[in-house]
Amino acid sequence: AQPQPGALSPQASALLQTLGLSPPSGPPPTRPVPSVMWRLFQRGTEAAEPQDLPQESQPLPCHVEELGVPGNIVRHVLDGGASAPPEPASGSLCLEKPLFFNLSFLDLKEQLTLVRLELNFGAPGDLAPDQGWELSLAQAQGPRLWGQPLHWHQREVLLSRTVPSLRDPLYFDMLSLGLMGNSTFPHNLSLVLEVLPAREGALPPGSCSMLGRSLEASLLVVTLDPQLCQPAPRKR
Amino acid sequence: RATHHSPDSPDPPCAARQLYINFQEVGWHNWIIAPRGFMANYCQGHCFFPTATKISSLNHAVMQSLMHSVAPATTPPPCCVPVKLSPISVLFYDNSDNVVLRHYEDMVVDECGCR
Repeated sequence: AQPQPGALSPQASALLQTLGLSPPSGPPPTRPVPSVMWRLFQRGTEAAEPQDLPQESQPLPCHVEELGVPGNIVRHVLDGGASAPPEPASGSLCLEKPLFFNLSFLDLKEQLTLVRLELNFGAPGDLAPDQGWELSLAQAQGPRLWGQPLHWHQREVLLSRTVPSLRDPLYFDMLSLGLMGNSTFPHNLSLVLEVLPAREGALPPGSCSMLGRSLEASLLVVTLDPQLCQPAPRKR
Repeated sequence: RATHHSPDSPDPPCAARQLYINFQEVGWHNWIIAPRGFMANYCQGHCFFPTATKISSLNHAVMQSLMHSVAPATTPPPCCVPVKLSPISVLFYDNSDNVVLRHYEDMVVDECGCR
């Protein structure tokens, strides 16, 4: 039988599966490549070049030098939560944003070595620069299916932190927060982010909604697939 | 596939030859971000001794070659195969719209030998 237009031949599917690749089935992606991924790619390419370095200076195999963790697969996952943040529940709360990360692509044989949440609020320079902000991150409890509403009352606070500014990206190591460190393998990660001013005071009108619109949340997931990793050659 | 050649075969000795994998040619360019392609190389050439002693060869290959010289109909010559390879990293989109960086071992042939 002739394959459907756009469908892969059995040979191509087998080749892709052998390489652990699952290409997009629709139109070509237009999502920009995050700078961290470009940087990691360039570092990895440089490390693969033949170098006349002594054995002790050679880069470790299956190790992501820049992130300081073992791994041979790095994924940049965008937040798939609600695009329009709901109105804050209380007067002092500036932003309450559900974050949802679909991790169903993880293979059972992969070992998680880093799960880093990045919050980028853009450059809200005019948004009370000396204000200081309190951030709270909670994990939504119980099962939740993709696209279904979150039960806001079922949450476990993972961290509360005061930051002086929202100008620079904020990073949170999710494994150190006790998430996903056990044998159970997550298929998704549902979080709730709350942001409120650290001090009493009037914020510029519309600043909280601007904060919600400019927020970009992503997850950097590093895994180690031992089958893809060759041990260093033994000296005889 | 091992093919039978006589020692005076016009084939050049076993060595790495240039092979460029072009992701556009194989239709993967829409979702592989980088590299656009890479020099993967391949091995080709004869493995007749003593010529093949200049390249990395197993003792078994020497003995197989010896047998091939006296009984070419029943013993094929050794094979010219990759003996040293190096890795590359590939940056691509997956089917969940994630940007993925994956490290692949044994993607580039650096050296060939008789096995």
